[in-house]
Amino acid sequence: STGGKRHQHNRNRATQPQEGSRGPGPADYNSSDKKTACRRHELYVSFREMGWQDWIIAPEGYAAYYCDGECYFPLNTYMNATNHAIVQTLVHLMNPENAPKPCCAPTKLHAISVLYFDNNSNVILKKYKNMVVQACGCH
Amino acid sequence: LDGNNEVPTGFIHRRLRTHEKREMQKEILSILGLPHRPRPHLSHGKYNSAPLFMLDLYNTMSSEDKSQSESMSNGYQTMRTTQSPHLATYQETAFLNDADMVMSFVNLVEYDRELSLQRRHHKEFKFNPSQIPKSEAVTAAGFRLYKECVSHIFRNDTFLIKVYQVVKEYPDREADLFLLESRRLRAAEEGWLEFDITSTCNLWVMNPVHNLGLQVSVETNSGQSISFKEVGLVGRDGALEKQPFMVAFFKVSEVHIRTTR
Repeated sequence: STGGKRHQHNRNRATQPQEGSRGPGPADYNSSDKKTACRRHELYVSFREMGWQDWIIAPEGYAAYYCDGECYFPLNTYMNATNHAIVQTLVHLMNPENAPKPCCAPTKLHAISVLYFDNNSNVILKKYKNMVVQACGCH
Repeated sequence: LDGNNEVPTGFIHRRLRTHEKREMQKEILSILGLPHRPRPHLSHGKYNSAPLFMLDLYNTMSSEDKSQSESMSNGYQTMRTTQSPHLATYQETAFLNDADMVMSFVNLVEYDRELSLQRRHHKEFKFNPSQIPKSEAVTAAGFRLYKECVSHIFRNDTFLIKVYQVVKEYPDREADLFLLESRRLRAAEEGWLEFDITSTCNLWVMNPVHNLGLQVSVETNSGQSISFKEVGLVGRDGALEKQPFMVAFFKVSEVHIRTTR
């Protein structure tokens, strides 16, 4: 609650999301938006292209992926979204100048293992958490 | 890079300049928790025993991760099926499941002194686990030696191998030793031998000054000292893929905090 007149003003705007908002409302959502909708994109981090074959034994690289795209309303029709992301979208619709849209970000991340030599030619096998995006969603 | 061969909106698509590439490499190194890229001194083009063993562990870990994510989507439990010539025991794979990091250490003894002052055959091994951060706790450590089949000795003969931790060294007399394990070997036996040195490795990590290495000796049934070569044990002069090494399994006890850059 922001209280007083301002609260009343925002609530009015919330009932008319199209007015003054930058993102499309539920009625505006169509197939062309799917291209810009929050989703997972491929991104391969190549250790080989970095010229690290002399010290990284495995892997040659890994598919890290990244999340990109817009978080449109209603979020839950097409993707993972936190409950608060829906609230955040509503606040953004009410006050687009000050409140940002929810972020398109990873919702599920996986680990990778990397095998490499150290300076003393000892070999290290290490598990790195949260390196690969499994799923994207709105936060 | 995009799976649909489209460059997403707002994504800058261009070739990186040299300094940008360097910055990118720096960031990836930071993700890997390394201050700079390691520069190993690899005298041989071919991997020796330790990297081969570690590669087996890596493949086991990767196939497990893969089957786990598949089983998660299928709703089935998976079983480990990897069979490898280098991966020794079931126990090792059990340690692997619990470990956040595994590390192999090369033997630092440059010149073999096979005979002691009392003409006793033995081999010395030294490893340096002192650079391990204090946040990494050793859950298991093993010393691995390869034994070849020896045909010139009667196949049913047995020998007694003894692995010691060197406790104190003297210039004019034999070192003080602590027996870690003794094991009977058959002459015809072939494969990797693994000795548990977890407590010794923990001591070396905590107090590097106590790290005086290991000593290994072999005796015949009659108690006579015998050389490594005679019983088929491979030392540093043997085949690359059969060289002795140490392996340690670690569990991270602290959350890794990246330093401010």
